[in-house]
Amino acid sequence: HQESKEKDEL
Amino acid sequence: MNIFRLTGDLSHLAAIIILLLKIWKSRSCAGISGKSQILFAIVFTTRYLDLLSTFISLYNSCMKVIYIGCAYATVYMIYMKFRATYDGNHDSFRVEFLVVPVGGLAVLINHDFSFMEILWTFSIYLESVAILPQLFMISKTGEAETITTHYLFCLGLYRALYIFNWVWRFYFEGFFDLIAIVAGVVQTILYCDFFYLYVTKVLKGKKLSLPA
Repeated sequence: HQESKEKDEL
Repeated sequence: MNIFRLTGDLSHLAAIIILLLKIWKSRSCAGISGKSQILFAIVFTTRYLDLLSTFISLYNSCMKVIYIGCAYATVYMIYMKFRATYDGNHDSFRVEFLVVPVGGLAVLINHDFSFMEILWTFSIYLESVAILPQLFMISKTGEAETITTHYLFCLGLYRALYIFNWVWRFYFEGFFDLIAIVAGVVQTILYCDFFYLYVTKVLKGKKLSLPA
């Protein structure tokens, strides 16, 4: 589930 | 973190600082679209609300704070400090034609129907088109100062480097975020015409002016 990943990109 | 991601972020930072320095040194924001800068301030504000809820890394937090701070400083300089030099007549792009559809799309197509996630999605979609008022302004006046073209080049380069970053992450980490990728590709395509003019004119020492 990609969206549960932390959004580390700016 | 990979080299494309890092150079992308630094290119983004360079763009923001070039614009601030241009305005500060020349005491003028002529040729700069205040509307694009307001859109970027909205983009950063809605995307980086997670500064208050999630800690990812010192790098991540510092860059977010710098991006937000610079975005508001730029808006302040255009609409307050150097307002007399702001070319509002040529900055006539109707931003509601961007913000309203983008808001609707963020509500319809997102990873998760939650407040934070919809704001994040909104910021991703909005960023992909936020430069349009600036490009519209250049097409309207038919020219841009060289320093403004350096700003745009760094901004476009940042998007292109992010695409390489996503290719890298897909192959080596199995990570991809379709919303970010599609919006990022759209955003990069918007710069293609400008890239062409930058390489064929500005890098050869000519001013960027469009044929009438």
